Amino acid sequence: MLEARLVQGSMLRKVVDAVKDLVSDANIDVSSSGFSLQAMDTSHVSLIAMHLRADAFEHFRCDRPMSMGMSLANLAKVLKCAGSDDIVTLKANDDGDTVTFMFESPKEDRVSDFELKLMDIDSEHLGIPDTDYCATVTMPAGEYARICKDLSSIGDTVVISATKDGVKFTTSGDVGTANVTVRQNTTADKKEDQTIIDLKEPVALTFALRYLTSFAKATPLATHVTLSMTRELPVMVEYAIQDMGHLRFYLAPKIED
Amino acid sequence: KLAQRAIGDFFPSA
Repeated sequence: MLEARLVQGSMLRKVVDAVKDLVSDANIDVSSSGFSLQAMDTSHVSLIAMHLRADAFEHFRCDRPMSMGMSLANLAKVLKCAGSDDIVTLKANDDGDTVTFMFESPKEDRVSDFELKLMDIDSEHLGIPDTDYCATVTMPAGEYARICKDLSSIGDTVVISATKDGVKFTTSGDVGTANVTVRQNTTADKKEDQTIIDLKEPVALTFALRYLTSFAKATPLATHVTLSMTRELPVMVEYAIQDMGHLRFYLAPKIED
Repeated sequence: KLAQRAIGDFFPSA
C-alpha cells in the first residue's frame, strides 16, 4: 500500500510540467526513501533524475517498493485539476494498476479524486557516477532561462565557458554572433539575485541549446539553478525542490568528431 | 565538426 500526502501539492505539478515535454512516459519509483524518477529524453541525449524525499510528505507510507508507469502528459492533466494551494495525496495498492490522486483545498471545503491508469514501461536505468566538477555556477533561475531564450534566437549551439572572470555563453548562426557573460555577484542585497561561481579549473563545453532551453521549464520550481561542468562530461543543470529534493537534468556535450 | 553525443556514452546502464 502506498499513501503519501504532500502539503505543497503544487511542487508535484511544477516538476511534471518541467519534464513532460522532454519525456513522454516514465516510471515513478517509490520506496521508503521517497519518490524518484529517472528517464532519458526521446533522443537519448539528456537524462532527467528527480528525487522527492519521504520526509517532504506530511504522511508517507510505502509498504514495499513499487514502480508506477505513467504517461506524463496524462499526469500533467490530472495535476492541472489541483488548486495551487491544494494538499495532494497519492494512493496506490501494491498489486494495483491504478494510482489515485486526492486534492484537498486548504479549507477542506473541496475534495476531489482522480484515478489514473498505470502503464508497463520498460525503462533502462542508468548509473549516474558521482562527479567532482571543475566548475559549478549557481545563478538566478530566471537569468538562466533568459540566456537560453535570448541565445536560442541567434543560434542552436552554445559554448559555455567558465573562467575566473565568469561564465560566458556564446552562440552564432545566420543572424550573427552573441555572447552573454555572467559574473560572480555575491554582494547582491537579495540572495536570489546572487551568482556564485566555484571554479577548480577553467572548462568550456558545447551543447545543443534546445535541451538547455527545455530544462528552463523548471524555473517556477526554484529561485536558483546550478550548472555543473567538467571537461568532456555531460553538464548537470540542477533545481532544488525547496528542501524536499531535487530535479536534475544531464545533457551530453557536442564533441569534436 | 562537432558531433552530439548520447547520454548513454557517459552513464553506464545500471
